[in-house]
Amino acid sequence: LHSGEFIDINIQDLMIPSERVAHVQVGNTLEHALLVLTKSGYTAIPVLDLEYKLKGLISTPVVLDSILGLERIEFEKLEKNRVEDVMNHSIPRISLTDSLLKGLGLLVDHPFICVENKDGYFEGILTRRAILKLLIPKN
Amino acid sequence: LHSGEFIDINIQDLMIPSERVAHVQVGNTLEHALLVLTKSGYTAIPVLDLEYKLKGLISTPVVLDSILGLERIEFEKLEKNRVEDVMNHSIPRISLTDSLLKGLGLLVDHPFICVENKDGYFEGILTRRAILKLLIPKN
Ligand SMILES: Nc1ncnc2c1ncn2[C@@H]1O[C@@H]2COP(=O)(O)O[C@H]3[C@@H](O)[C@H](n4cnc5c(N)ncnc54)O[C@@H]3COP(=O)(O)O[C@H]2[C@H]1O
Ligand SMILES: Nc1ncnc2c1ncn2[C@@H]1O[C@@H]2COP(=O)(O)O[C@H]3[C@@H](O)[C@H](n4cnc5c(N)ncnc54)O[C@@H]3COP(=O)(O)O[C@H]2[C@H]1O
Repeated sequence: LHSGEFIDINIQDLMIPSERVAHVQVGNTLEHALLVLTKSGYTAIPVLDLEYKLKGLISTPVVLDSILGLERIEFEKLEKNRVEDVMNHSIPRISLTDSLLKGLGLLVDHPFICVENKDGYFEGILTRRAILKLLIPKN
Repeated sequence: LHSGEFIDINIQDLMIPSERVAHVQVGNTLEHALLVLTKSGYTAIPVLDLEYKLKGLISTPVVLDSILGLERIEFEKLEKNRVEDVMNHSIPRISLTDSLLKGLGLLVDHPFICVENKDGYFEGILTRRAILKLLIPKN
């Protein structure tokens, strides 16, 4: 657990590359988002636009909350509403060239951080698991 | 990030005590579980029995997967099925007297770990956030 050890490890070494990250598009229906979240088993995933730029995050509690009516669960909203209507727009992001220590600071309050390149294209995600695996010696 | 610093911190200092942990009972319907998960905003919560002993975990993807039919989402299953039918039975748990290092090891693969006392009663949860806050110096 000595911080000197990982000063020369960079974000690219630890991140999950974009081709292995489940994601949805801003224009998808909530029903599509719920299917991708359920089938992947992830509780939150990135939202991209058609140019593969990062627009936000969508999570299972947020989708469910948007269809929870006063009397019952309003499932018809799943087909009518789009991901961009309910997704979380303000999300932490880092660039490939940022220091790992900056990524660590953001992971305290977020299960994963999205990584972009200098032109704003989505490159992958840095997860708490990847950092904990590094920091905690396997006994 | 020096491991010597937190050898004398114990699990009880870092855990969220049971009275502040959202949870459901084994006999609750899936509909009730979905409401507690959605309203609390948490993606996974502990399942207890009537004696306040830990029985499992329930998460939003697991509840959604159990009602996902081939043609459509089968919402009538929410009222018919119970939490104990779909919950995850095998979950990591530690006791109040275990070392913090044992808790750290389990947090690599789990967002939170349930803490029990020596008689098996639920005492609270140890979260990744609590550990990361300890390990990562705020710049
Ligand atoms: N299929 C699987 N195989 C093995 N372990 C699994 C798993 N699914 C979940 N886990 C474990 O559960 C943790 C929480 O998953 P969750 O989906 O809530 O939260 C995840 C999810 O929202 C997102 N995530 C991780 N991998 C992803 C991927 N390939 N695509 C999209 N999102 C991903 O990052 C969050 C944190 O991930 P992290 O790995 O730190 O932490 C994961 C991992 O330790
Ligand atoms: N109301 C809120 N206020 C501030 N931050 C919030 C928050 N809800 C979620 N977060 C942030 O999002 C992370 C993931 O939450 P999630 O619900 O997927 O995953 C949570 C949830 O499944 C469970 N959990 C945490 N606190 C809980 C509580 N009071 N009752 C029941 N379960 C809890 O432990 C997991 C890991 O928690 P952790 O704190 O490490 O990590 C949390 C925290 O950093």
